[in-house]
Amino acid sequence: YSTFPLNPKWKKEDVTYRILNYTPDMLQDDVEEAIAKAFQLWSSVTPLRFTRLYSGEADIMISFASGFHSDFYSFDGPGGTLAHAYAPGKGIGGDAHFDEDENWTKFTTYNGYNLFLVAAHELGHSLGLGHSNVFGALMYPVYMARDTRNYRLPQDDIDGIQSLYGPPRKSPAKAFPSQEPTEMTPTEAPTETSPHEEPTEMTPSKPPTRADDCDPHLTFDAITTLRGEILFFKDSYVWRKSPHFTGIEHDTISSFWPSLAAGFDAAYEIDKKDQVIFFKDDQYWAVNGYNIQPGFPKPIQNLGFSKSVRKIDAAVHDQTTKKTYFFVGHRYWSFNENTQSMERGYPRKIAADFHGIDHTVDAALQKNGHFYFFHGSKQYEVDVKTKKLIRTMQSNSWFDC
Amino acid sequence: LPVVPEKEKEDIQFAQKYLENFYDFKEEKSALFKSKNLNLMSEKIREMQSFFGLEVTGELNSQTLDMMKQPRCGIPDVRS
Repeated sequence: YSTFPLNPKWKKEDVTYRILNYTPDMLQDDVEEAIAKAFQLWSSVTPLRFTRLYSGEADIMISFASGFHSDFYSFDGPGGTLAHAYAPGKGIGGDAHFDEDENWTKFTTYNGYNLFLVAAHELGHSLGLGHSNVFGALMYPVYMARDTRNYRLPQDDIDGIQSLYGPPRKSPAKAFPSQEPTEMTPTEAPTETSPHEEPTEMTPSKPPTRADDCDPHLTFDAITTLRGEILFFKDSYVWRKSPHFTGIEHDTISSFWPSLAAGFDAAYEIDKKDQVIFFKDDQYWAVNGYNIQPGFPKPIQNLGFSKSVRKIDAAVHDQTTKKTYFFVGHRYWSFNENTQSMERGYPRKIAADFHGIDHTVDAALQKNGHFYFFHGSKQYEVDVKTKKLIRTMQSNSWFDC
Repeated sequence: LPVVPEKEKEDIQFAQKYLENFYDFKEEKSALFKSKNLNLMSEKIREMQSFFGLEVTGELNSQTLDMMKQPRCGIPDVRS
């Protein structure tokens, strides 16, 4: 890796950015998501925190332009130079410019340039990195098309940026800060992309390490489907099983949802809305992909629970009946997603309706016409229609152990 | 210029522009220093070849020209 002469860098951890304009090649949402993800790459390995502004002067001003665009480095039409950015500093310092004559894409294609990849590279410059001669590094000067679905920052780039800003703080995230609007004007509500929160006296000194896939004692906090994949959550870790790649992918929750880094009690997907609902303590969130929907978190009482219910053990959505089952202790509720209301006659005893399930449920999943109720290191496959127990398996049988 | 197969003038101008943009090559305008230009350019081609892990020859060969034509970031690779 390399840095700029005299090692210019931001002398603060709170860095702002603003997107001045957009490319007609992509949906505005996709441009914003690509740039937010690019910032997350860097915030996840440094103490830096990036907040988006919607007006006024930000540290890093991001824009699309063609040919001459009022700096000394005119763009050169399709191909050749794709973008450039300036080292940290006042005025144009930190700004990133993208050549509008290129075809910008959300995904890696053979006839366009992945905006997330190029933005991540340019933001490396905006933060003080120069080019790297390590082939495959993000800061390698030549564009290299690659799969970005589970893109990881190469070690050379991590070493480079940490030589300027150091590693991320050790304090784990405070559980779910309120995302109330800040005192800035509503148009400037910040979008936080860094997992950093103030340590509280409740936080454990050392976060637990991820258990092995085939650990016979492996248990889960929550499990959900998400766009055809299955995500298994334990503490701050995620095990991903996808039809698109073999084996199990390991991630941290913060790499998808930085402000929800501490983990979940329950989760379920409403596939028709492309929405996943996460539960932690007495709050719940709705997410679409990476994006947490505005207005969340909300108290679980909004769903119809009484104040005495402080947390949810597990949740599972039945796509055919459009009912969601919530499990708390030895009881469960049925929530009608169409009417957005709890069904009458609940809570009921789990064992009364699901024969053979006479214990609490840690996590629940619906897949292939079956429910899977997880309790400790065991899971129970139940027929969705008859609610009859079919068989018992190890909780981690999905990991091909 | 260093030993260059009979290439079209266009390739050489492209290479010269690339080295000016990204490797701090400054051409001596005065015709008196033609030979100096050649050495300087060859030196800059070496620097670029070394940066990209190409064979360091100082010659504007096809691998070097192919690398120069890759889409890339507009920030220089080296600077004085």
